Amino acid sequence: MIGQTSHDEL
Amino acid sequence: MNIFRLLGDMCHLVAIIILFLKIWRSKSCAGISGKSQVLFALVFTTRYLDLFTSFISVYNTVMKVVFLVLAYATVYLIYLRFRSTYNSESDSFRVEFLLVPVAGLSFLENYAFAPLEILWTFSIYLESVAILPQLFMITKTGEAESITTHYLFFLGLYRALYLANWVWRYHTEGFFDQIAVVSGVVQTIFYCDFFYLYFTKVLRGSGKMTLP
Repeated sequence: MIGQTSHDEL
Repeated sequence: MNIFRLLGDMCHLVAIIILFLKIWRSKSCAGISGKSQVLFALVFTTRYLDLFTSFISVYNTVMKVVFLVLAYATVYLIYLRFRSTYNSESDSFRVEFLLVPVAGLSFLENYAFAPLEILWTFSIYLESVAILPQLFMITKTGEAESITTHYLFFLGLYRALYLANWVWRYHTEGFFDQIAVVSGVVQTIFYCDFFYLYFTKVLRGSGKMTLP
């Protein structure tokens, strides 16, 4: 999913 | 979460702790680029603002706080506590040559033109070049203490493991973060030269790394 704006990585 | 990302985060934590303890115990930041450490503190600050807006997991929150605290504590040691041991004349990389293009690019190439998203993009681009002042300083002085090379090894390894994490996530959950992946590849490429020297010099027990 390109372009997601929730980032779950450090 | 997958093993590559967990190992990557642990390598990142180990790297930051190695550097902090080295400075703290030797009471000296000789050979360490304060500029790179300031850039890393800036990377964490601009990336972890979502600490206040979204909760992902206890692990995520705890690690973000730990990284922020250790990054600022390291900058404090270099520029305040042990500033008399800081080699500012060797730490001469022009960071504005990094900050301006990175800031410009984060406005041009991002997932959403929103403040938090642009700051996150800025932190991703900045992290890929933040180590350059440190690598430049080592080429300038022509050597690095072995503890500093271990710090750089784990720091380089962390993002290389993240590349494996992105391959894994792409194949298992269709996840693909183009900005993070491209920046991560660039970041890891910057370490290749160092990795070669690390494996051929430091791990052969020659202790200090002296550049040819």
